[in-house]
Order: sequence, then C-alpha cells, then structure tokens
Amino acid sequence: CISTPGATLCDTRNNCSRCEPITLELCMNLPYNSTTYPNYLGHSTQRESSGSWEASLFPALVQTNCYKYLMFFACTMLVPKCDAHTHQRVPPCRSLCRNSKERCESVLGVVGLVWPEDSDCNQFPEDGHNVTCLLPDPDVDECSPSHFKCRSGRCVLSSKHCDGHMDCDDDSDEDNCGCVERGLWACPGTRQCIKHTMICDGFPDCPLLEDERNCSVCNDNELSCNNHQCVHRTLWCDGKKHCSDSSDEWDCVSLSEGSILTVFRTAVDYQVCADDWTAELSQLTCSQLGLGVPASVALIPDPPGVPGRRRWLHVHPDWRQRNGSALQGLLEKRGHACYSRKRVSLQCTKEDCGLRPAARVYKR
Amino acid sequence: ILGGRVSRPGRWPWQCSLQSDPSGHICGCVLIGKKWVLTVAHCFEGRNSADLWEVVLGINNLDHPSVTMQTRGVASVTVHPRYTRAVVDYDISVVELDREVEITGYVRPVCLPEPGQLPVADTYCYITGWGHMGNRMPFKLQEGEVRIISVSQCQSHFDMKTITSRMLCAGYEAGTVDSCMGDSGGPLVCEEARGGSWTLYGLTSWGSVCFSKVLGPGVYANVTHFTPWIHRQIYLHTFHL
Repeated sequence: CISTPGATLCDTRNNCSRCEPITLELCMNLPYNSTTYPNYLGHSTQRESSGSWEASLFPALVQTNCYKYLMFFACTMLVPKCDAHTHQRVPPCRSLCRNSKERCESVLGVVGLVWPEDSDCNQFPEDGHNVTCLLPDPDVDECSPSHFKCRSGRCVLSSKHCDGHMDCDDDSDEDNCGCVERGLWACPGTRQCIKHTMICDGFPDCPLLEDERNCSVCNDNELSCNNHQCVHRTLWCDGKKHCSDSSDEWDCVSLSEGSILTVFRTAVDYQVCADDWTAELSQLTCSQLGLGVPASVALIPDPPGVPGRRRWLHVHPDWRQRNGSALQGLLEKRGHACYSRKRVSLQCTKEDCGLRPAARVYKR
Repeated sequence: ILGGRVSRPGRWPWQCSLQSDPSGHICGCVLIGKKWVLTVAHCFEGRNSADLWEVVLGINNLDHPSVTMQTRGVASVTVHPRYTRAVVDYDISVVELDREVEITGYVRPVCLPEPGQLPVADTYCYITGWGHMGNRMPFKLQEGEVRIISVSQCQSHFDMKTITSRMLCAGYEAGTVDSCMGDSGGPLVCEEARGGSWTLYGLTSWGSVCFSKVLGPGVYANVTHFTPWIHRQIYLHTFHL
C-alpha cells in the first residue's frame, strides 16, 4: 500500500490501492492519466519505474519501428491504467502484448538483450466483448514525450534531435535546428541554445556570459547584484547583506599581488592599515577566503611615491563585539590616512585534507 | 557498491552516513571541513528540513557503533538552486553540521579540487558506500575501484539522458564495479600523485538500474564544477549572509 503521511494504514481486509496521476514523462501522452501500483513489471512506485531498466529499454526499442503500438503497450505495463471506480489496474489485452513481443523480441535478441521477463502475455485477458482490457486507439501517439517524431512518423530519442547526426530515416531530426525554431534563445556568436528561463537568472550559461548581460539598468551610483537587483554603491562590501541573494558581500576580500590584503569596499579597492591588526583577524581572513589558516603575516611599508592617493580601511575599535561578521564588516573608513603607512600582507595555508593516518601500513 | 569489497576502519575517514528516522541510513555524504559535509540534492527530495537529519562519521559497520564514531545534527541544508529532479542535473547540496567534528584518524576531511582540476579519463579512483550490493544491503562500508570514463564514451550508454558538464562518469562498460541505491551522495575520490592525499571529484548521483541488471557506468556530480559554489555557501553561512 502507499502509506502517505496521515493516511490510515490499510488492513488486509480492504484493498487500499488508489489511483495516482501519471508523472512518468515517458507516458504523459496516453489516453488515460491515472495509474496505480504495483505495475506489471514489479515496480512499486513511479519513481522506481522511471529509473528502471525497462524505462530505458522500451524507448530505445521504439526507435527500431518494430511495432507501431509498442510505446503504448510499454506504458500499459509501466503505468497501468487505474479504473476510477474500482481503483484497480486495467491490463493490456493479450493480443497487444503478443503483437509487441512477437514483432520486437527478435530485435532485442540481436543486441543480446531479452524481453522483460515479468511480461508474460498469458496473464492478460483475451480481448472480447465483456472483457476490460486496453487496446490502442488508431490515432494513439506512437512516440512518447521523450521522443522526437520524424517527418516519416518514426520516433527517435529526443537527445538525438539536433545532435548533428542524422538519426531519422528521412534526416528530419536535423531540420529546423536553429534555436528559434526550437523555442530556445541563441547565445550570440555561438550555436549554443539555452532556455529563455535561463536568461538573467544569475547563472551564466552562454560561453561568453551574454545571457547575464544587460539584465538590469542601475543608476550611476548603484551596482547590479548577481540577480540583477540594483544596490547603492556605498552599501557594497560593508559586511551586511543588501542584495536579496547577498551577492553584494561576495568576493569582498582578496590577496592581491599574491598576499597584499585588499577589500572591495563601496566597489573600490582599499588596502588595510596595519595599525591594530591582530592574529585573530589573520585567522578570520584565511578562513573567510576558504584558504585554511595563516602561514605568515607581514606589515609592508607602503612604497613611497605611490601614484594617486592610496585608500585605507582601518580596524574598527570595537571589532571584537562584532562577532560573526565577515572581515569587511570589521573595518571602517576614516578621515585620515594610515599613520604607519603599512599594509597587511598575508599568506594562508590549506589545513590538512585527504590524508588517512589510520589506514597507515604497519611495518612487519 | 556492486563488485566491491569490505573496507577497513579508517580507510575512508571522510565518508559519512546521512541518516533520518525511522529508516536510518538514507544516503552517503562526504566531510569537507570541520562543520561541512557534501551530499547530493536528490537525497533531500521531500525531506529537506534540517532537523529530520543527522550525520554519522567515523563508522565502518552501521550496525556496530564504535568508539571512533561521531554523530552530529544538521544545522542547515543548501540544495543547489538549479537542481532539477527530472534530469538529475546540479545534483549537489552543502550540509552544515550543528557543531564541529573532532578531527581524528577516523574522521578527517577530504580535499576539494582546485577550480578546473579534473580527473584524467582512464585513471583509477575509488567509490565507497553502504548502498545495495546487487543482492543485499551491507552493514560494513564497501569500497570499489572504478575507472574515470570520458563524457563522450559515457553518453553512449545513456540514450535517454544528457551527460552535462555538471556530471562525471566512472565505472566499467559492463558495470562490474558500480555504485547503487543507498550510495548516493557518497564520494568518488582519486589519490593525487604527489603526497598521497585524496581529492573528491565526484558524488554518487545516478546510473542505470544496478540491483537486477548491471549496465554501464555510474554518473557522479562533478565536484570540480561546483567548487566555487561550495566555497561561497560555506562563506555565506559562516557569516550569516
């Protein structure tokens, strides 16, 4: 029985089978839309059916065009029809099973596979006047939603549509392969197609990232978040989240020139003044960068005659009270330069990983 | 694991068991930091509330708690926002433990690959887990040596699905050594030539049916593809962003 939370556990006397909507993509175009389990292949859920060997075997077999109604038969086995009144499964007729097996079993033999053993046709009723069993309507779709239908009517797996190889007997699987014809968006400068939903969704999909360009129009004093929201420049890398996806606090701290600590406050690079720098702050910085622990710290004098005014951030006097904050939230701008004119230079080293001392060999 | 063998305590100190009542072991998982574990997104289908889960580390026999065992609750589960159930793509999630583990000989994190660092096709690596063995579910951790398979070779096994850049294939044509149900979320690790440390390249994700007919290689979440995303999730959760 399908024990769903809250449902009363059925006892042996009453049958608790119930109809459920078909979710197996392979069989979403059947003339019926509810099923019940276990099915005729011994699967107990649609999830098990979707990962089953048969769910891969039948669509591949349909490509050989061995029997016009093979896909329909396969679905009556994978997701048997559920009778809305009795909640019982409705079997395929024996003739449908026999025709499928007789026409297609030999094709499987050619590739060394066998017809699914659970599908003995004798278990199904002969189609007759007062027998309820399933036969295909003449206009039933021979291909499943997981197939591409060739112009000739044959079915090839949808992964073969526009894959650069002629798979249909009339090569129609390689026609109209432009992105637009397939309802997709063409990445500029490449042949790659992406779904429209992937445009400006914060995930770059096109090789040159065009799908994430021009996605927002921010004012001059604003910056675009990863999800293309606009946030005022002064709020960038201040240690508090302003973009709903928190991307204004991403990648705020870096070690430029290999080790010079740099913070991207208000979207401009700042050095960190070494006055009041401590070992805990070094520890925090390496951890925040995902680089493990500090290996060495140095306070580097600012080279004389640096072009333009260097920008400095200073350690906030009450940084210790701001626990849980990222480094950029522990620093502040001040009206004066850095008295020592020294920058922080930091080297981090990865903590131990991937070692297994207990698996040590013992010399004998 | 099909075609594998019983592992020894301490051989895979990053392997963990993701457990939920009343079933117990549901999926594998991998320790990558003192408070951080990786597993696959599909393990949380229908059960993505952190308080339903706990993580067991430093264990070899699920049925025999040992002194090396450590158990932690789950503080947060972050499933990749692009995980899609239908095609099992972006099948990865970051799990934050409710407190740090104690690093011992039997509980230790594995290395994450550098961005762009991929295993070479035809090299041999290891998969581990307490998943189906083809005829039964084991109590003792199983290990199996598998070969990295190129994407093109792998795609030829899976007509119905597209092997994306978020996936990695390993195993054998005949599926003689393969992962199976219950191994999901567990590690595919390769030993680095220098220094003998182990790097995590894959998380057991999907494949063809494995407990009745063995067919084709297994498909793993390609950890290298997600390294920046993993580091970012750790950063955001550490600093409550």
